[in-house]
Amino acid sequence: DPNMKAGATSEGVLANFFNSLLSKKTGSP
Amino acid sequence: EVMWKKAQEFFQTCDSEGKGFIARTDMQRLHKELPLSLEELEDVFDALDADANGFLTPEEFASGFSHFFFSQNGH
Repeated sequence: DPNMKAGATSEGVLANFFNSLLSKKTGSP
Repeated sequence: EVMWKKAQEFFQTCDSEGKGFIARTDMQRLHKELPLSLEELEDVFDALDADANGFLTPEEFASGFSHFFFSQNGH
């Protein structure tokens, strides 16, 4: 199912994105 | 509460001009600041843009963030 695959990918990419934002914030106060 | 504040903080990081929404070009600008490729940022934008109108509202952003937040924290 391509939709399921897209969903899983976007979840991973969102996690990646928000984690990057989190580490950016904590990295430079 | 904490989640909502974080979402707003991140929204402002993306909306560097303070327009009140995030456009695709704003997302691409983050390429310089975050270790993500342009393609990944496009995917992030598409994933967050629930109504696919090309703009991310604070609500759409917060909704995407809360989804991430709760999947990371379990509850």
